[in-house]
Parts: sequence; C-alpha cells; structure tokens
Amino acid sequence: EKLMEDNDQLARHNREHFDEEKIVAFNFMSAPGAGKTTLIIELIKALRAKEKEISCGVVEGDMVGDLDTKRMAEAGIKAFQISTGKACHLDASMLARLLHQESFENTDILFLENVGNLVCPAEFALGEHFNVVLLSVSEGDDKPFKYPIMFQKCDAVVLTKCDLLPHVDFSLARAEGFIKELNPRASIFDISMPGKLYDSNKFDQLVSWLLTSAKSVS
Amino acid sequence: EKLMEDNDQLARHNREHFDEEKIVAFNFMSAPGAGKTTLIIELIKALRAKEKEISCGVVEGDMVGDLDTKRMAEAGIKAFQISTGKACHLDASMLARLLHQESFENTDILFLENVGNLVCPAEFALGEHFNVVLLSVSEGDDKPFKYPIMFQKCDAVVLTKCDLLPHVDFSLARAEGFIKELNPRASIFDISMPGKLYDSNKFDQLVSWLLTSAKSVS
Ligand SMILES: Nc1nc2c(ncn2[C@@H]2O[C@H](COP(=O)(O)OP(=O)(O)OP(=O)(O)O)[C@@H](O)[C@H]2O)c(=O)[nH]1
Ligand SMILES: Nc1nc2c(ncn2[C@@H]2O[C@H](COP(=O)(O)OP(=O)(O)OP(=O)(O)O)[C@@H](O)[C@H]2O)c(=O)[nH]1
Ligand SMILES: [Mg+2]
Ligand SMILES: [Mg+2]
Ligand SMILES: [Zn+2]
Ligand SMILES: [Zn+2]
Repeated sequence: EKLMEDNDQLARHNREHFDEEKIVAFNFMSAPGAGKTTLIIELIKALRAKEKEISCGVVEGDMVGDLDTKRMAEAGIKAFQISTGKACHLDASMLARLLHQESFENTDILFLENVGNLVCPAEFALGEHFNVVLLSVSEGDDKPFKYPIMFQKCDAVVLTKCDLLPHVDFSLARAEGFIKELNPRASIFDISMPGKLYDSNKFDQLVSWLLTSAKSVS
Repeated sequence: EKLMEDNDQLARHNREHFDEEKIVAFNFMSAPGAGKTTLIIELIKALRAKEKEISCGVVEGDMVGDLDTKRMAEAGIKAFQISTGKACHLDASMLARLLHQESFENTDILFLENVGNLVCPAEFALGEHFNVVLLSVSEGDDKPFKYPIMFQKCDAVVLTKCDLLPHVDFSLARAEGFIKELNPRASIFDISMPGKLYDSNKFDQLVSWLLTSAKSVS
C-alpha cells in the first residue's frame, strides 16, 4: 500500500537525521496504561545517575492533550508533544515534522512514547533504532499470543507492575513462553517501579540493556 | 467516508435482526486485558442465578486465536468466534455474516466482546442496543481524558479490578470526573470480580442495570 511505502521512506529519512546527530531513538509501545510514562521517567533518572554526561530527550505521542508531557516536566524532563489527532499511533511524517522544527542537538538517547495501542503502532516505523514493548501483569499473560505483531517486531519486552503479581493470575512463564515463540531474540525484563515491592535488580538490568544498546549504535 | 456509511447501514440491518428475534445486544469494549471476558462470564453466571429463564449468548471478536471462546466454553457458555484478522475492531459486516450463518433463536441477551482497543471499536457501530466500556484501575485514572471517543459514546463505564486500588495510584473521583465531563448520562460502576476483596454490592448493581436496560428494549 502506498501509505506504508511513504511511511517507510520518511522513517529512513528520520533515521538519517538521528545518525547525523548521533541520537539513538527507542520507540516505547504498549496498551493504554501499561506504564510507559512512568518507566521512561524512572529510566532517565537512573541513566542520569549512572552516566553524568548522558543527555536524554522525550517525544510524547498522544491523541488528546499533553498530560504525559506535563508529567515529564514535573520530573524535570523536557518532552516534545506530538498530537496525533484521530490516528491511534505515531507515524514517520509526524516525527519528521518535529525533527525539522525543533533542535535535538546534544541529545544522546531519545525516548519516543507512542500512543497506547497494542496494534497500530507496530505497523508504522518511525526511524527508531530499537523497539520496546511494555506489558503490565494486570493485563493478562495471554496478550503476546492475542496481539502478536507488536511482540514479533520488538527488541525487548518489559513486563511491568510485577509488584501486582500476588494479586492477579498472571504467569511469567506462560507470557515468556508466548513471547519466545514469536520472537526468540527479544530480551525480556520483569520489573516494577523503584519503591514498589519487587526484586529491583531487573530494573538495573534494563538500564544496562538500554546503555549497551545505545552504545552499539555508532 | 463511504466505509462508515456502509458500516452504519449494515449496523441498522443487524439491529433489525436483533429486534425481530427479540435479542438485546451489549457491545463490551476496553483496552486489552481490562477484564471483558472475566466480567461477561461472571455476569452470565449472576443473570442465570437471578432469572432462571434468561438465555445469554456471546460473540467473541479477536484478531488471533480463540482463547476467549475457549474460556467461555470452560465456563459452560456457548460463544461464537469472529476472527477479525488485521482489523483491530469488530465491524457490522463481520457480525452480519455471523447472524446469517448461525442461529441465535431464544437468545435474550447477546454479549459482543470487542477486540481489546481503546480507540477503533468506538467508531464501528454493530447494531448493538447498549455500549459498555471497561477501564481497569491498573491502567490509570487519566484514560477517559486521553482516549475520549469510547467514553463519550457509551451507556455505562465499568471500573474493574478495584481490589487493586490499594496497590495503584488510581483516583476513582478523578476518573469519574473525566467521565462525567465527557458523558454525563453514563452509569458508572466500580467493581471487582466476586471472590476478590472489594464491596460486592456494586457488582449486583451492574447486574440490575443490565437486566433493566434489556427489559427497556421491547
Ligand atoms: N503498582 C504499580 N503501578 C504502576 C507501576 N508503573 C506504573 N504504574 C501505574 O500504572 C498507571 C499507568 O501508568 P502510565 O505511566 O500512565 O502508563 P502509560 O503506558 O504511559 O499510559 P498511556 O500513555 O496513557 O498509554 C499509573 O496509575 C501508574 O501509577 C508499577 O510498577 N507498579
Ligand atoms: N485482581 C483482579 N484481576 C482481574 C479482575 N478481573 C479480571 N482480572 C484479570 O485481568 C486479566 C485480563 O482479564 P481478561 O478477562 O482476559 O481481559 P479482557 O479484557 O477480556 O482481555 P482481551 O480480550 O485480551 O482484551 C486476567 O489476568 C484476569 O484474571 C479483577 O476483578 N481483579
Ligand atoms: Mg503515557
Ligand atoms: Mg477477552
Ligand atoms: Zn492507528
Ligand atoms: Zn482498528
């Protein structure tokens, strides 16, 4: 379809921008409310603590309002808002327009928070280097099977809100089984936000994965 | 757009079918994993206990597989599977095809479980009498604001998994405030599945709402 061809062309254009400016872009996708905004804020805090020189930026994709951009500002993080209107996903043209309007000089890692939707966003490349999918344990362990496209195309799956495991009937083994069947190369992290009751070293492993992935792009 | 006109025409056609056969149809929509399947099973159990003569049917809309239809069968409920393929929503033509193939004779209440997606399903009328939107408290209290279309068009909003309230930062008042701004006439129910720690009379109120709504269609 012509629409997808145009999108792929613009995605390649965005990637050229990123590579010229030495920016590594991560596309964060999930169903609504899986915890993208919360996780990106915590990751940037951890990255800043680990590597003083690193500079992180955020692009927020939402259909209505700028609630997530405001949450970023409250956490001391500058975020650029893209209003996607009727589209339930970010696409390459929206990002291209922003990249031409704003300056992302000195940004090392750019987090692209996509619209909360477990289907459409997977079909629109943005020019990102890595795709990260979040699945919260409160959604159910069958989602990778029921909504496969997103999980097939990603580099990492983050199982979020694991502090809720005692209160839901989510099996980490079943979810990971579905993910490995679809995408054996994806890294899988089961985490909870710092401060919640859950083994925190997995969060640190995710931070390391992010840094290693970013450094692998040169 | 011609697509939507065709859909609306078929939706009217489906409604004629429903009205001829005295079937009342409820369209259940939500983000993935908000608890549609779990709730429909519990509602049918409660309806059967309350009114012996009532006959309930289920149509399951999914992109991949028939996991929810199998869960219905395990609960002793006959469900018809519609595989929506690449479409992340049920539409009127899919339902029309099913209504012409299968017999829904003697069905009083038909539950249409839509594909898990907080955007597209709201735009495709199916011929249903009532729209019900589920929002689980683990998704966040800002969702009605961020994904308004679905909440604007519905007859009832069910806030699910309220047993998780002590473990998430969800404000019932904030969520209800957003819903009332968008849709003052929607009934709002905060519930948890039977057996979970939460005030159970709201679940009973939802069962009554369902019966009263069904009886109001004559
Ligand atoms: N218990 C628990 N709740 C969490 C955790 N992470 C996020 N949440 C809650 O999950 C809800 C949704 O989080 P968000 O960060 O807004 O999710 P999102 O994916 O950005 O949502 P959208 O952008 O609207 O799609 C909020 O109420 C968060 O407080 C966690 O680790 N544990
Ligand atoms: N704690 C708790 N968990 C619940 C409740 N209701 C449902 N769940 C869990 O939520 C998860 C998702 O439930 P489902 O019924 O599969 O959700 P769904 O909306 O049908 O999901 P899709 O059809 O895939 O969109 C499952 O793990 C359920 O066990 C509840 O009241 N409390
Ligand atoms: Mg967000
Ligand atoms: Mg379901
Ligand atoms: Zn879309
Ligand atoms: Zn759709």
